[in-house]
Amino acid sequence: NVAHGLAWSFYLGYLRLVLPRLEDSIKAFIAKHQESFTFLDRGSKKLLILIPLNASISDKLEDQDDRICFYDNLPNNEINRAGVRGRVYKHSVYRVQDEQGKAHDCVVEYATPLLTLYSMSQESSAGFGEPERRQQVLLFYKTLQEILDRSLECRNRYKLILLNDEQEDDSHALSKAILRHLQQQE
Amino acid sequence: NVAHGLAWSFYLGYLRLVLPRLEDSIKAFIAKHQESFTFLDRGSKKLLILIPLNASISDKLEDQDDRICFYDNLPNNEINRAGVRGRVYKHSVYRVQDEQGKAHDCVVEYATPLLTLYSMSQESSAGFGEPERRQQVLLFYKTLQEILDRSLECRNRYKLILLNDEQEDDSHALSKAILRHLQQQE
Ligand SMILES: Nc1nc(=O)c2ncn([C@@H]3O[C@@H]4COP(=O)(O)O[C@H]5[C@@H](O)[C@H](n6cnc7c(N)ncnc76)O[C@@H]5COP(=O)(O)O[C@@H]3[C@@H]4O)c2[nH]1
Repeated sequence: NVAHGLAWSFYLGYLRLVLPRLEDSIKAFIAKHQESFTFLDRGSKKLLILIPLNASISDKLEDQDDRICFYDNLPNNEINRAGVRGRVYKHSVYRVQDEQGKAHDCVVEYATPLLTLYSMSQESSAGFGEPERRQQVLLFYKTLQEILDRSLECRNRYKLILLNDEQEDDSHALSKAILRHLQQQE
Repeated sequence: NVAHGLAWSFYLGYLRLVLPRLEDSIKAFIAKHQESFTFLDRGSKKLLILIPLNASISDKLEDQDDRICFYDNLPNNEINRAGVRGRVYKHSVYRVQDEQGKAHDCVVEYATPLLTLYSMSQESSAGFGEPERRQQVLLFYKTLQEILDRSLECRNRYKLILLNDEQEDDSHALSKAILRHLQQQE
């Protein structure tokens, strides 16, 4: 089950390295940008991780929804990793407009392993096709949820956002989903 | 089979992005360092990928063998990827001394997904233990070999170095293995 291994890899090789450092990165970012009215929502000091059920991922979030624009990157984290000296781990900050036009800042990205699931479903030699892909995305989401629930170092530092593709005709579906999670009570 | 998915992820999410750009990165590096007597071995314009059967990986190669030292990093490659703006991909150049004391430069790193295999075998909830791990490393190696053999964009730009742990008592086993592959006829 490919999704099982990719969820573990995403946790062991990424989330457990970057989530503990996230709050400090955001503080350094706010200090450098000297803005006092940003990162005010409840969820805004967490990494928002987008998991689209159809595994359809954009490299730039603004390509999916014009109420989203790229603001800047958080400071780089450099970690020596398996022979690569100072491998860079970074996150992007996006400004998301709500329906009143007010801007909300957040640290958001797609779950990168879904790119692998998507590409594997296109490669005939990889052994699985489009019908299995949706199931694998769900398995990825559930496995990741269980791993993160048990992880003390990652507690409260992330939000998994499962994106259904039912509102395909709403061009602001993504910003609305992000804002819903950003403003959610725990 | 975890190793199958990790091999695909390593190819789709990394090797197929970075290997086509490798030769240009090395040229830029040689120009910047203005050295004419480096990267002379046959294998030195390729990415050497270390695959230790016991999945035992060092973050710094010089920790494994004192005939290896870190030289510098190749220039950064920035790619927009799944919402992260300008995600950085880089490789490290190492200087490896042969038994005559002569230095050989090469671009070398461990296959990072093996870190996931190693950590998963330590986590009881991940569903596999140390006995399966060696098998999974072999499966990773074979799957990766098959994928890369069929990949036109990656042809001749890499070398997979399977490291057996039999010469555990030779403190220069790693540099010797690297040099053997670096100087090999095609
Ligand atoms: N968003 C995001 N930003 C990152 O910096 C990052 N680094 C890793 N990951 C994801 O976490 C998981 C574990 O990573 P690992 O390093 O073990 O495997 C990685 C690693 O073996 C290799 N790879 C990817 N990027 C690099 C890189 N910059 N340097 C070396 N190796 C890399 O290719 C595998 C797949 O990468 P992604 O398909 O991008 O997703 C990875 C993976 O799902 C990231 N995800």
